[in-house]
Amino acid sequence: PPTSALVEELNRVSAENKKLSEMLTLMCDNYNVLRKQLV
Amino acid sequence: MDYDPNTNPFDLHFSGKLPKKEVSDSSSADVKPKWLVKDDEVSLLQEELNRVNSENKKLTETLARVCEKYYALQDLLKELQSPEHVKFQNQKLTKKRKQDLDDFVSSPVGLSCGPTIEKITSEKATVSTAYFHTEKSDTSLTVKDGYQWRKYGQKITRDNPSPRAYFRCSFSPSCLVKKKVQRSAEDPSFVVATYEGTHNHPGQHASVSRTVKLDLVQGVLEPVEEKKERGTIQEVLVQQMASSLTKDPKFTAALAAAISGRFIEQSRT
Repeated sequence: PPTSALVEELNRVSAENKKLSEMLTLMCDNYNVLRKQLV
Repeated sequence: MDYDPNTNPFDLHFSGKLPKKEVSDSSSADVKPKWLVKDDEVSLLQEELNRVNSENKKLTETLARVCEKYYALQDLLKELQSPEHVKFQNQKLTKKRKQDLDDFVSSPVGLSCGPTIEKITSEKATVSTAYFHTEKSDTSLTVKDGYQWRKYGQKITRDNPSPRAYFRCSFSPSCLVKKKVQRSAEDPSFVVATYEGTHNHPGQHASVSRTVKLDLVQGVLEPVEEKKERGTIQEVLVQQMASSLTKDPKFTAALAAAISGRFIEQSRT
């Protein structure tokens, strides 16, 4: 594949990774808050 | 175990690992052909793409696991805060009292449509519960307790199909007493009124009582002034049994015969 297509795909996947990472951080925060409520 | 996304092993800063164009001197540029450099770059890009894709997959899996745990925990919290659970806890606290009340309610001796059956004081001094006998067809949820009330809300609870009505004292805001009224889930022929607070004024019908006293001569019920801490469930039960007996012609006849026999006996001696 051409380099430009690879770079484009890499950018797309890494942007998706960033979103996933943010969502994970948010869910972890929420989980820990909920856990403290129960403890 | 706390989840800390900062400790996840995924490295998202791939940009630093992207193939950089070497600032090479003229001699090294001459050594490597341009097409070969292009191949290396593509290879590195492909490798980086694979790595990021793999991270993506792991992140998705981790997120799914955390979400699953989060929702399980949320369900548990909801369950603990549900009215059923709170009710269960309350039932454990007042199990004996409720047992007494159930015994009373299931007794065949009772009032057909009495104003008030019993007052039960809960653990908190300011909260009390009263049971009112009512017709099953009556859906008004109004009870005659000697005070005037203003209805301010109604809702359906999950633990009971009948709606629960909320009232505040008509003297509000100077009197802050509130009550909620709902048909009993256990026995629909009763409505349960839960009072919060104590009135700072006399009731509209001060002579109307929450407790009832029997007039055995007339055999009817008449309201008397409420006495605090008077009348346990057993006491009311005894009174009602006596009331029932006075209405029984056989018992009355037997009693009259016994009394007249006693008189005759006394007149002989």
